[in-house]
Amino acid sequence: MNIFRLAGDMTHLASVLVLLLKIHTIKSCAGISLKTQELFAIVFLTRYLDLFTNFISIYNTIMKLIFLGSSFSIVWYIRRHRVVRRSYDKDQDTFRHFFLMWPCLILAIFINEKFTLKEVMWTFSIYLEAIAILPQLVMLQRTRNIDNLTGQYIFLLGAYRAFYILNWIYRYFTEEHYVHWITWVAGVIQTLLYGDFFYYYFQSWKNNVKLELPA
Amino acid sequence: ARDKVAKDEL
Repeated sequence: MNIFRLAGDMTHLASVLVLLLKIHTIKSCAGISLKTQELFAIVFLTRYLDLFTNFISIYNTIMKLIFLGSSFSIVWYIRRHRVVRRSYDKDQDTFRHFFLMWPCLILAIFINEKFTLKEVMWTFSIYLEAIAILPQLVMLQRTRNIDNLTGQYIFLLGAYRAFYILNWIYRYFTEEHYVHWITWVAGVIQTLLYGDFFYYYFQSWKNNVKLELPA
Repeated sequence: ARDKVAKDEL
């Protein structure tokens, strides 16, 4: 464990907690894409298949349980909660996210480290995570309303993978085993996807104006 | 030699 990975995990944890707190306290999911949340739940499900079979550390297990639990409860809140679900704007959340999954699955079948079910599922989760934010970014462009918490959520989510890239660089130079190039490529693509959001987020923060995404 | 892939990350 190094400081970059810890910072990445804490930022990722903060992002899901910000979202969960927002939905739980104000009982609204306005501006939140259910499709992105469903994709994240699938990412954690397919990545943590070895949760009970492959013990790495207490920290690792607890964090996996938190990410699984939080992503599924966010999906439950938006789909099932009698108050929250009324604020879900499904006409704006139109990205056909299941279309996104097939290319990731096919790519994972052809490009992976080892052709075993667990490994293909893990690689699938890496590819899927890289593009899972797309429905949310599309929805933001459409609704143009970015309340502070949603803006912070997306910022933290983008920052976590940026910290992971620093972690991979650090591990490359300091450890004997390595992080697979698939993870590198997908992680860089994922962070780049947040690129324009980061740009507008910093602009709004610097000029102290409300966050606006161009149409 | 870089033998093992790191699989201890979240």
